[in-house]
This record gives sequence, structure tokens and C-alpha cells, in this order.
Amino acid sequence: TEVQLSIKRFYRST
Amino acid sequence: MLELRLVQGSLLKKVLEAIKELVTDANFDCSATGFSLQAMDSSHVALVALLLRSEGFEHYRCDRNLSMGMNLGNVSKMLRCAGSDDIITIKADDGSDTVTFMFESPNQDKIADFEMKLMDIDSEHLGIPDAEYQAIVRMPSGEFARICKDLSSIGDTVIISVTKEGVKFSTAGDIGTANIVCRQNKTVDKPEEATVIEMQEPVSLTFALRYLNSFTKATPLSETVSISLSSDLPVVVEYKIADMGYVRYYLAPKIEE
Repeated sequence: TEVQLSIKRFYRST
Repeated sequence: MLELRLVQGSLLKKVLEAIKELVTDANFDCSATGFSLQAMDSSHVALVALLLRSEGFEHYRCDRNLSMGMNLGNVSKMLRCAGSDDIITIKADDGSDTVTFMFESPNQDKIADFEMKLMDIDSEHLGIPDAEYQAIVRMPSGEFARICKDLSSIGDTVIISVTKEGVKFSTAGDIGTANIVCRQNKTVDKPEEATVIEMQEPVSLTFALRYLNSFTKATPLSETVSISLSSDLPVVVEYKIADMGYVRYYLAPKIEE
């Protein structure tokens, strides 16, 4: 099945 | 004291229409360099980044860095009251908890003031490092909007693949499948009608069409859109705002588990 990734997996909180 | 005067007020109207579907409440940040915003959608799958550089304003006064929390739906309601040829000025006094949008008709015979209370929004700010992308597609924005709209009537995810053939948009659903291939085409009358593909290496990623369709609300801002893809990064969909800045959307991919 397809899993939607979160944007936070790629960009860290500053 | 903040006073930003934008002669082409229609740009601000279009910007709000471009982002209000994706983000409900957000902070507008004002600094000497410009008027910006960065916000994630409620599911933290997409991110929008807006920049309107100070040089693009006829008058730009921002005494100190200011962050103004607003409900974008309410801002949109107020900006819809501005004429498409109106000059729009954003004003806020230091320490005040309201912002004023002033609309002046081109011949100055009508001046409107809309004042709104600001909100406290503790939004999370993400660091977005500059990146090299394996492929960058520049195409007419109307074309991209049409593709996303058409494909979403067939399926809810799209595979975007860039090869030396061109860029392919594929989807599948209960009623069947759809594949749209756009080839590079520079032999067009007007540059904004060209489809240009810069490919360092082939790349293929899967995305939810619902987010791409909300990104295309920015189509009125620019004749062209650029789509930057890399196999280990979110896609970046960018609409430049003439001489001022941009609206950039970032969308995390879907993966096969």
C-alpha cells in the first residue's frame, strides 16, 4: 500500500 | 509602525486565493527584506512559502520585524472587497493587535479601510535547505492545472516521471488509467508557452493529487510554473510573482510500503 510521508520528515523545525 | 503600499493590489488578492485553501491560520512575517509567510497544511504533508520582496512595494516601511497572525479565510474575505485595480496598503501600529487593509481606487475617488484583529498563532517554522534537483520542469501554469484536474477525475495519486522523453503524469483508479506525457517544446511564439525540462537524471515520484490541485489555485499569479523533483525530497511547485517574489509549495511524496 502507499504511505503518505510527512513534510517534517524532510525539513527540520528551526 | 508597518506600512506596505502595493500598487498592484491584485497580486495580494491572488496570493490569498492561492494559499487560503491549504492553510487556515498563519503568521505573516515582515522584515526589511520583505513580506513573507511559511506554513504547513493541517496534515503536515504540504508546506507553502510566500515571499513578496520589499522592492516590489511602492512604499515599504517596516520599523522592526513584525509577525502578524491572521486567519487566511478572513483576510481573503476582506481582500475580496478590494477592486482588482485598487492600490492596497497594509498598515499596523507597533504594539497594536489589529491590522488595517486600505484599498484606494485608481483615481483615488474611493478609499476603504478594513481592520481585522490579529491572532496569536504559534506556528512551527521549517528550515528548507537549498537543494540540487534531479529534474526541473518549467511549463505553462494553465497546462499543469489542467493535467492535475483531469487526472484527479481518474485517480487520487499521480506518478510524475521525468525521462529524456519528457515528463509523464500517470494515475489509475476504479474506472481505469490515464497517462499524460509532455515533451520539451521550445519552439513556441511566446516563452511562457514553452515546456522546458532540465534533467540531471531520470526521476519518478508519487504524490496525492488533492494537494497538487490546491497548489494550482496559484495559477492566476503566473503564466508559468516550475516543478522541481528529486527522489529523496518533496516536490517543489513554484509560481513566480512578477518582480516581487514567489509562492512555493512543497509536497512530501507517497511511498510503497
